[in-house]
Amino acid sequence: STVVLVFQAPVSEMRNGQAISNFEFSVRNGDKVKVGEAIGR
Amino acid sequence: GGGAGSGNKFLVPGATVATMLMLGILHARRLYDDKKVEDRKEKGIEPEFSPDVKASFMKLLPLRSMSRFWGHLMEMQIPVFLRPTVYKAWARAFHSDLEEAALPLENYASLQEFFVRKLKEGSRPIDTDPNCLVSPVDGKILQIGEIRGPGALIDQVKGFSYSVSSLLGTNSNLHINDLEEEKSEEDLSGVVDVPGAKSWWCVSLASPKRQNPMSMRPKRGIFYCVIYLKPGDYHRVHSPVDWNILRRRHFSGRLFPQNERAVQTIRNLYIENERVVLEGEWKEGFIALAAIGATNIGSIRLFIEPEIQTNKPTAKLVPSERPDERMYEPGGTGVVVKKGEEVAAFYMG
Repeated sequence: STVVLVFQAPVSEMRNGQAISNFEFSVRNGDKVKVGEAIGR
Repeated sequence: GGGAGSGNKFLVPGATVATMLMLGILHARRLYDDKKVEDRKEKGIEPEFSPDVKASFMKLLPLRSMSRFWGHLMEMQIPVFLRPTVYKAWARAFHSDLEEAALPLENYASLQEFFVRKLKEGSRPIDTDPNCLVSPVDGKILQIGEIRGPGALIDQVKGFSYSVSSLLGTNSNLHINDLEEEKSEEDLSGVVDVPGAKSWWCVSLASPKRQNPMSMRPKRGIFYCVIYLKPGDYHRVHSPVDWNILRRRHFSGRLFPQNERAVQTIRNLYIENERVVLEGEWKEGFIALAAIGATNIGSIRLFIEPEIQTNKPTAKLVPSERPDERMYEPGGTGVVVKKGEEVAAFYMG
């Protein structure tokens, strides 16, 4: 079986000349994950 | 008669040997294919979409009847003295971790009960960082990314993609479109679509040059994460964030297998298969979770809606266009769910 998550999150952008990094995945394709582990921040 | 008798005498053993031989050849072929997939992975060669005859043959099989038969088999009661042996064999075959099972093995009356077992308290600590999303299941990350531009596609595998709207449903709250120039910022405001309310989500993928650079709101993108659960994995589904679940959509669909070979050979696998979509909002906006069934694991139960029925025998042969949809607490805040809370479970059959 498969679970697909689709969600909105802030994207990285430049503001007043500063790069504001926003949502980033903390996993990659092929990684094993368990319930409760962060997949992105 | 004797001749015919002696002919019959060899019929059964002959058929048995032939069947065993065929299964052995199939198994060897399967091991060879898997070895090829592993080698490619080690060389860093990303699997590509390569439909084959077997995939088109799949459409002819009575997958739903096979799935329901498998479910009945898995629900058969196992004698208590045999349970540890059977579940240890299952754990060895599918690499399950028996130490985490909440109950002693004798307490699971059938393989189905064992399959949907709870885990011991504390087996899955939830990351409490308020700015993170956590994995809703145990499994393997197949695809992650950001959805950009028209069409809003998600890769099934390299060389084949499907659209978000066909996964979630065309009347999803997530309106993916490229905004025209003149749309003002407030059109982007996402307020949840609740009957009677005058608002709706319009999540634009307008290219950055089109979005108002002066707006103070952080730009938002749409991200996706595809996680594959192997048969031996823990199969309960938890909440990835604190969110309000506003609506549920059930697509009866087909029940193709979902293993890695199927992902590489069967077109539109995730948008043709039976699935339950939960849709709502979290602090950053829209969020949806799609639980997609497979031949051996075709049923999905929701703890927030126990009465929903999936993998029904009457499911239409051709996947119904219109999913069965339900609003939770129309006009209200939907069902409030905390990060890590159990929301659903996959069942065999």
